[in-house]
Amino acid sequence: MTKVIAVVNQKGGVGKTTTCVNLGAALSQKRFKVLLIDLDPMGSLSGWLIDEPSENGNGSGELLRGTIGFMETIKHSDELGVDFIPAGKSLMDIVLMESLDPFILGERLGSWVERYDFVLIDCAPSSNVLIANALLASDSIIIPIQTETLPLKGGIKFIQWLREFKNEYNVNVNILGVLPCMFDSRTKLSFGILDAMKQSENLGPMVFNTVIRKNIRLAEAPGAGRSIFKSASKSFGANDYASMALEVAERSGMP
Amino acid sequence: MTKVIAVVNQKGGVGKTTTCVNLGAALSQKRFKVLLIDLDPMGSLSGWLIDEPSENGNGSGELLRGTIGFMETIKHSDELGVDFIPAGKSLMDIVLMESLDPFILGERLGSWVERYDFVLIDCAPSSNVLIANALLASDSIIIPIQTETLPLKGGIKFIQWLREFKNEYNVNVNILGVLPCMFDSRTKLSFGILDAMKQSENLGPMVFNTVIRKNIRLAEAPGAGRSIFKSASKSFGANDYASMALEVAERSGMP
Ligand SMILES: Nc1ncnc2c1ncn2[C@@H]1O[C@H](COP(=O)(O)OP(=O)(O)OP(=O)(O)O)[C@@H](O)[C@H]1O
Ligand SMILES: Nc1ncnc2c1ncn2[C@@H]1O[C@H](COP(=O)(O)OP(=O)(O)OP(=O)(O)O)[C@@H](O)[C@H]1O
Ligand SMILES: [Mg+2]
Ligand SMILES: [Mg+2]
Repeated sequence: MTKVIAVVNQKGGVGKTTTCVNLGAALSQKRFKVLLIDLDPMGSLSGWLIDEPSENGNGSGELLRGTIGFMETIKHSDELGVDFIPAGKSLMDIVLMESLDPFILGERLGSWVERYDFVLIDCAPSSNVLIANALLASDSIIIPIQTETLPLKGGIKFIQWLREFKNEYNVNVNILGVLPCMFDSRTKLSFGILDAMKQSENLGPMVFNTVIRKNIRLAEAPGAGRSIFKSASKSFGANDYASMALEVAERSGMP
Repeated sequence: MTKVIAVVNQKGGVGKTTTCVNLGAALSQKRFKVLLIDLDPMGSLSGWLIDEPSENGNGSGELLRGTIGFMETIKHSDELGVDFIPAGKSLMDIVLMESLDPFILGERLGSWVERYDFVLIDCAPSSNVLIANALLASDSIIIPIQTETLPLKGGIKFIQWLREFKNEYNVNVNILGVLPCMFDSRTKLSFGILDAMKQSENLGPMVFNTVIRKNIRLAEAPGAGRSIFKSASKSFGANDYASMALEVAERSGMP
């Protein structure tokens, strides 16, 4: 049973891409078959996994446009042990096309995704039609929130927007969990915000038990084109994303 | 001579809002008259400066729609010594209105801005019609870039997009400077990325001399609803944004 999970938060820089790549690698280490999809026109995930810029290539932009089929978008990363779909050159423009159908990603993915146990979709910090596509194509979502004031406020506002989205499309968006990210145990601020998250009426019940700690090794991994498991396997970062993978599998009902 | 400056970068979480608020406060301390405009539907700047959520109020969304006039949007922050226009409740939806005119913000601001020396526009991490509005209403732009790998790659990609934007609208977007943000002198990564920025053909000539260091006091300021000058006036953060204000005034040709 495939689980499609969108990693979303309209607040920027909270750890969405870092979570997609490292959670994907951790799930692959636990023998799950994983597909990562870059749905962010900035292409952070693509730039991490492929050397040459994905401008020249096909990817999710072309898949959405329907100029190529699913199998032509797939690349494999030996480094992470996962398949992935890069952003592709037309993803930046596609948002400007006024009439993009919010259901198109779900249709294009169709039964192809059944080859995988987990599909993780990395999203841009926005609430546009690409986000609608990710939400409507997913079974559940993960919301990373950096443990600081502006990200917490932004995260709460995004969850309010999700409620409106559910009503507008009459769908149930299942929040798999809210993931505290970049937790810095040296600062009172991080503890204060984590507490506020756990005690919040909205967020409290959804917060993962796993907290992703701030760890410079996680920020170094993209430059090496590796996941945390290859670049610093004994680090906090590796430990945290490994335990997150267990929790995601459990919450998803995967053995 | 009023200077309208948009603070932009499609990469999220790089320090745009933090720069708008603290640079604004620093310019006000140097006796400049300052207006801040929140053009991010997430409303980070608004949430920092006003207690109750700006959902109930008027702001840049309503100004763009033309449902209210300029003077009805203006609030004053005694704390920072600046005027500001919050996001307003309809900014979140306005992006979905297919036909928003990219020149409308410039028209709505018109000659009203002449009451100020500096107008700073805080932008969302995107490249949509709201960003086009900010760029077309501005004399120059500041691009904050966090000194890490993903933000550097994202910043370079955004500058490439700006080139296309200039061609499409046949306008000159003057980059006042690229601002290194959240520089952490304890990590090799920060030094490596800062070097890469300064040595890059694209970015090098534009990088500000001022580097904004990572400083927990800057992350604590939003929770206190204050600028860094009131919450921690002797901190690195206060020092860095004060020297940045001098450099911005100099580069803008303001005495
Ligand atoms: N736990 C962590 N510890 C240290 N650094 C981290 C951690 N998580 C993410 N980072 C770094 O923080 C920055 C922001 O993370 P990332 O780009 O993954 O966030 P994002 O939410 O995907 O951003 P965007 O909104 O632009 O898509 C990056 O430089 C990344 O390397
Ligand atoms: N120099 C700094 N030192 C420490 N923390 C900082 C610094 N600059 C910003 N921050 C913190 O980093 C986080 C991201 O900053 P901020 O929200 O200003 O970025 P942004 O570019 O406006 O994000 P978005 O793309 O979502 O609009 C915030 O929690 C902020 O308080
Ligand atoms: Mg990202
Ligand atoms: Mg911001």
